[in-house]
Amino acid sequence: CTSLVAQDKTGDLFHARNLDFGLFLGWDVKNQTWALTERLRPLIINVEYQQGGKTVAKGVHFAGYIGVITGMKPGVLSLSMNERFQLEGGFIGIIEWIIGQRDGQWMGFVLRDAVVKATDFNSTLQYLTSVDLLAPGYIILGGNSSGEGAIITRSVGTKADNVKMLDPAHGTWYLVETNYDNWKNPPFFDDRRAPATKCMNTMSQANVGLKGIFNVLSTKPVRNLLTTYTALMHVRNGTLDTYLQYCPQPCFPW
Amino acid sequence: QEFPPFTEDCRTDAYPPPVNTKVGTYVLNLDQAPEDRWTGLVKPMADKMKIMIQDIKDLVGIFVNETKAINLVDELLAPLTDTFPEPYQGELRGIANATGIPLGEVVLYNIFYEVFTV
Repeated sequence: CTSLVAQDKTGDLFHARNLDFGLFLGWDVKNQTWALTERLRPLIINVEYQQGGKTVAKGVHFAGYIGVITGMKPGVLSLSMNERFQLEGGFIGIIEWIIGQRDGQWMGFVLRDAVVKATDFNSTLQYLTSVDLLAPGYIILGGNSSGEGAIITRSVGTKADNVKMLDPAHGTWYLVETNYDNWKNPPFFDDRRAPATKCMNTMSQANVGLKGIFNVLSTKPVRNLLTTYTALMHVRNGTLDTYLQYCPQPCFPW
Repeated sequence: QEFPPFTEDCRTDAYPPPVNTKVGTYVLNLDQAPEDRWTGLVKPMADKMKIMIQDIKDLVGIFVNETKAINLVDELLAPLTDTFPEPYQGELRGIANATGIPLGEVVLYNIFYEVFTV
């Protein structure tokens, strides 16, 4: 996955993500595609959460998956979650849950609660930094006011390994997160951060907007054979638009 | 970006994307009972969900005895539903009822992130 939060020169925030999924889960030799990725694409749907006839949140779902990994509360915040691979990852959390040790919470449920119940950026940031999780992950958060953007690097349990904040006053007008710790170099065989960074810099802050960010996320290898969709979120306007993504060959497999 | 043809220069022409790639919207009414609120979405998509889950079963079957693995999923994961907070356990039951997909498999699909991070 690749997630981006960017602030334009007026202080307006945009949040977008590519969802890549299905690595090593079946390779279609004939079509040169990942089998599960192709199966997931037709299940993608935007969901508008309504209560009392009013929209309280929006999310991008796979039909039948009730957790949130991409979502927003109009006028308040947006979030996305990128996978973090760790040996002591979610598998141990599941076993602990099965044997009755249930302190942790499931990622999709936590994020859905966070986005539906969100009142403001800072309290949600605080909550997602310390909530007890069953699996690690990178949680990317965007708000509604200048400087409200963060990448929370989460481990299992209550530990946040790192919180990187947007800091436009000191030149950090965007944040990029893929599937690796942002304070370390990504592996040479899966570096989507450098191309995304290069394209964000080429675009420049003057051109931040849904168009520019979509172009960045559509550039190979940021877009790759695992990419199922690109979601574009604009909290201030309350819009969440999702587009299916395909990557015609030649295209990198991840 | 040093390895063409798999990489390309920063694109400036991808937006706007083709209209037929735009995803539709489903309204989830939180005032409805958890068991009912996803039915309108998952019932018409049940076949696609079953195909996707069958793919996972086929994949599992390459490594372990598929029947045993699926029995384990049904026996172990279906009762797990009772341990989830509301409204999630009600919603999972509603999806299983609406689609005819065994509850254990619906649970597996919904905790796949936790499984996959390893």
